[in-house]
Amino acid sequence: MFEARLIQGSVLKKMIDAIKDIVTDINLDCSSTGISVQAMDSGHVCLVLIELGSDGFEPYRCDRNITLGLGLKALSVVVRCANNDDSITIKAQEGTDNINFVFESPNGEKTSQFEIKLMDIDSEHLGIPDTEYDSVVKMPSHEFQRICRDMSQLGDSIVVACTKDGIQFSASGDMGSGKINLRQSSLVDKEEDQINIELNDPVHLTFALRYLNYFTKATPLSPTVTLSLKAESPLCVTYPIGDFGSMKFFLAPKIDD
Amino acid sequence: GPAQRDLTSFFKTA
Repeated sequence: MFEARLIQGSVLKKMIDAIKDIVTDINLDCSSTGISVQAMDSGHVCLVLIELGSDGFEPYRCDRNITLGLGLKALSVVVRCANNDDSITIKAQEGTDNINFVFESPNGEKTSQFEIKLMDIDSEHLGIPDTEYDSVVKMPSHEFQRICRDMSQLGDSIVVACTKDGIQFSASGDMGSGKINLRQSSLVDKEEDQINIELNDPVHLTFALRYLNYFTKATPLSPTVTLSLKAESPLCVTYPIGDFGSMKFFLAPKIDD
Repeated sequence: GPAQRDLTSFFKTA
């Protein structure tokens, strides 16, 4: 038996909105420690990794490791039927080919039940190596979203450069070019407004803006985002989910031949 | 311009 109740059901809605343009089907890998999802886009350019610890759910019960394959279209349709303040309970019995969703309003007056057929998803599971990054930059998530949106008006690619002076985003195209510099903040009122730059080595990488703009659909999940960069390596964009999980996007760089 | 890399060339299949 698998059962997990998320008090803030809106978190699930936001997670699905954040990935539905990148992947069509996902496997929920459920174990006693929590739920994880790994999925790649069809072009094998980016990967989504969701990790949710069991402590984010009340109750959480997973008697045996179970993989639940779901089509995002059906999942998206179902979760849209939940109100933002509803709790969402996910239930699956061993040996059945359905997953159940129960939505409960805060006062308990309204409950809704939905069932989705499980799918057998044959997905390639990648081993993500532990990486020591050249630079790790934490910034407000709306700022990152704005930069990606603005830069995509100029070109298809964005160059991200970290030096001791800060982080620079630049793009160019037929129309012209643009550069945005961010420096480490000194004094800010709210921690979530802070720009924090950890630099081990200067790094300079190019990425496709199309994917970054998909990743920023996760902005409603968290006020902050972390960009982890390493020369000639995939970028890791991390959105924390409360204090019990995270959504990470990995994007392969563009490299000169 | 630079060419888009495949993610699987960086991450091994588990």
